[in-house]
Amino acid sequence: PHSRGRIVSDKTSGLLVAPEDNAGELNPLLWLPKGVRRGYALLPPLLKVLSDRGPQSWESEAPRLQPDSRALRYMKRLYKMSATKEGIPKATKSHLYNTVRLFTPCSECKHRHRDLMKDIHSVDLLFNLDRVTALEHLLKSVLLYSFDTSVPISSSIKCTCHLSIKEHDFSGQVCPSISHSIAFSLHFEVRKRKWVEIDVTSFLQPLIATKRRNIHMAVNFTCLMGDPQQNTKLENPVNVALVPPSLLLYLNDTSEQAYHRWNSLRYRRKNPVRPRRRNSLHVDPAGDKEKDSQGKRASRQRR
Amino acid sequence: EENLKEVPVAPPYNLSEYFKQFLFPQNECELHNFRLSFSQLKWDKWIIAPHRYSPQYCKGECPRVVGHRYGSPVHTMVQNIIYEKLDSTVPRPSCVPAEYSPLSVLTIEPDGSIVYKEYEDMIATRCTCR
Repeated sequence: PHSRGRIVSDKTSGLLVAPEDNAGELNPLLWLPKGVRRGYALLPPLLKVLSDRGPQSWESEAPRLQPDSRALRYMKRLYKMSATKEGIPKATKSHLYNTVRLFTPCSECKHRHRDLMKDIHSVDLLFNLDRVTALEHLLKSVLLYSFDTSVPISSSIKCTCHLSIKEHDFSGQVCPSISHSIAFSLHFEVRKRKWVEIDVTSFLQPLIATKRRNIHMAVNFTCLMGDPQQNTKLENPVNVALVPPSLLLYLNDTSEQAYHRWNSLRYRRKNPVRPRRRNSLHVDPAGDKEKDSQGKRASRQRR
Repeated sequence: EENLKEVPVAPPYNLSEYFKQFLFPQNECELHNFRLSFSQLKWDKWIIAPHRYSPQYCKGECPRVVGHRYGSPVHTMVQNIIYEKLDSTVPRPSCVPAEYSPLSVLTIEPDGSIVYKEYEDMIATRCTCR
């Protein structure tokens, strides 16, 4: 594997070289197109450090922005759910994604207005998705809200969320105009962890599919305490949208370096180097159907 | 009785180790443990999890006849014969990893965003000769 992370000038293997690496030896047809080195710069950070430039150069780069502590807490919890103590992806997790990215908004335009009954929060958010690479394909996108401490635990809350995507018209104003929007209402119970995930996959899919680097959205959040199903009166506006939401992207990285859960399963089936353990915990990509088909196959063979 | 005379005397309490040297050849190709922590590399500022990483490594000599025990391809035996009979500048087969397991890593990106990613082939789990 160590040869995979590095561009080498190797005639026999036909690997390409970056133009400035002893290009004199190879004919120009084999040079990498200009700019690929920049793409190379977007290698996942771990591989970038493991590649030929080494950790020192990594530390000498621009200082790293520190993430929001809530966001960090959330991702640590996700890590514990997805990987064992040794850091190996849990085999029981049959999730399709092999990459999850959490972005906090990099700029906000806050509008806040209050009327008699409701406490309406409206905020413009700008997310910069530069770190998403061309080989990371979107599976799901979620707006992640966290409640502040003033909300009592296991209280019932009804919220209406108004989401709109903004396009910059080139008049240069800071808060651009609205292009398309969506409104939906949520009803949920505030649990101990106080996170609410709002699935906005279908809403953001067209933007992310067109590799949009900056996503500008306005989020209008209105929450009232009470449970409409049990006909309790909606009262007591809730102070929920003080912390702007983060954007969570579940992605499938198709690059060679990323772990492809299904490949390794297929590989194991094709080359059972060791006798297959009856009780091994196989992650079943096709669900129970597959077990049946295996059972049928065995009985057919027996017949 | 004569054989016994030749056998080296080992302290009784280490009998299992003593007999092991007759069962398994010494220094043969096998997987060795190696564990590091990212703080040793000063990477823990941006690698949030895992704290420790056990890549392991393969070390040892490759026996002449590797066969099914290592799952080595036939070419391995051919290379052995080339080394022994035709050209000793051709190296003997090497002891290398044959199977890996992935590793999940949680890192902070330069722009402050956080990424969870599962990397392929990060922990050697089995060795072979080839």
